[in-house]
Amino acid sequence: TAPVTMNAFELISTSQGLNLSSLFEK
Amino acid sequence: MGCYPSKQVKTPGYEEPTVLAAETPFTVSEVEALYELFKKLSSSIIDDGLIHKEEFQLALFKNRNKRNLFADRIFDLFDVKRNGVIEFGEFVRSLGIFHPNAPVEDKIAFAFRLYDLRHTGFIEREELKEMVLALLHESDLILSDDVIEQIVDKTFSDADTKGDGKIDQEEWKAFVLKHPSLIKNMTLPYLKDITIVFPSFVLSSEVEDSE
Repeated sequence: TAPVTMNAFELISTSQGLNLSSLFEK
Repeated sequence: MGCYPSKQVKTPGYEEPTVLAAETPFTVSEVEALYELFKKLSSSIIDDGLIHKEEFQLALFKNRNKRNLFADRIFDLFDVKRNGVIEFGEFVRSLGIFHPNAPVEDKIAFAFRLYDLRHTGFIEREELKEMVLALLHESDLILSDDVIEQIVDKTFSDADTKGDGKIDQEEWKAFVLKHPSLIKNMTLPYLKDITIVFPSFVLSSEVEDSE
């Protein structure tokens, strides 16, 4: 996919800082 | 069961599970399980029953010193009282938004507040660019300034349908409904299994058994 077709919000939603599933790791 | 657990000293900011269950998609036993998770997170560095930012970073990144724009934003939104720590009630109410059964509107609104970095009531172009740059930095991705500008411009022109240079809540909602994957990270399937992952009766049962 060419970068210009990327959705910027889609890109930032991949941040590790937004992935709260790591809070549940034992 | 006995009454042993209710005699335990609760930490400041503790709220009764029945109260929190009534206000969130969680059941009482799920809130009790979340309390076990909360105790673990809130005692990882400073054992005071409150989640400090370093403890939040440690849980997310396995590194207490890792700064991240988005983790900071999440922490700030969870810290409803704005006193620099996350209390149990704040933790449960905020995580409620991430429950698979929480209303989509709540998830959309939370994401909007997350991305409204300067609390202006709008997502502005500069904020979007700042977030893209933060993500690229976090991911060790390098794109030319031209390409970054193009990505931001394209997204902004798609979302800013009124063309006034900023994305309001109405535009954001329409944009997310068109691109539902944007709020995929606002749902944590783990929350449906929380009583299995963090059974709330284990510790007190063990104490009773050993007596």
